[in-house]
Amino acid sequence: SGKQSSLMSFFKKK
Amino acid sequence: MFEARLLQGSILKKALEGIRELITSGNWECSSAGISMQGMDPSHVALTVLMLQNDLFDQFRCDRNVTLGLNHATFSKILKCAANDDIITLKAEDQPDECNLLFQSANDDKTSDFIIKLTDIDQETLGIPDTEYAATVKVPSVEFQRICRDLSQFGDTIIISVKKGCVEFSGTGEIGSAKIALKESGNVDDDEKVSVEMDKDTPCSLSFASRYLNYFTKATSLSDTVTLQLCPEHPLVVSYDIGDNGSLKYYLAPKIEE
Repeated sequence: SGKQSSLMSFFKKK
Repeated sequence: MFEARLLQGSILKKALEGIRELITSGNWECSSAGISMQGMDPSHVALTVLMLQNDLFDQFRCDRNVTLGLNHATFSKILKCAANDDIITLKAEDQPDECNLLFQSANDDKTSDFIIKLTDIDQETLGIPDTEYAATVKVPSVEFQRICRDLSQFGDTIIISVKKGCVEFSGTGEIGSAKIALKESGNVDDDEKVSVEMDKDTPCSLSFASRYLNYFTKATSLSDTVTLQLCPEHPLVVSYDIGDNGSLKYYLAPKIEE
């Protein structure tokens, strides 16, 4: 039922 | 010197319920604006962001920015010693290695004083980009909690679909499948109602891990309504407002086609 994506691909470290 | 007095101490108790199972420890950043805490779960799937603005507190003093590195299991154990109608005061020195928690009963006949040792937490802070969401949905928080719980019986994924005037939650698994649709209500001022706002009326459908959605619903008691914001191929935002002066928000990375 789909592969879990990571938040790191959307948000950048400050 | 940092000192914050919260008349409605139950807010802190409820907020921690929505945090502790997702993030084991976090840096609670105190500034003159209020208290904020951001943390990600170890697998980088969900980001939790708590904001408690200074106006939420009846007394708030923060001379210099202070970081309280708190173990959430310990913090939660101590907060469980406070009654729901207790007044809670947090106190810390400028460069603290401990934080003082004071609980006062509503009729002031009992005071409890706790000290929690702080830990140095090396945590990355994430920049959350401004996003134009394709859909914003408001539903009663208890309804959302129930839907997440009910659909979890069918599988580890919940699909949230928004189309004009309607939000649909669905799940499929070995035992069968389920689909729950909530229609937009006429009067959206009422907390019991459902509102669906869409940008450009384009339907939007995304898949999420039900396990995390269920973690988020631990914050249900913070607010009568929960807001869901969706954008194709973007993290879902699940927000619980804490009155007008605070919020507990979760960002959840979607599941994508393999």
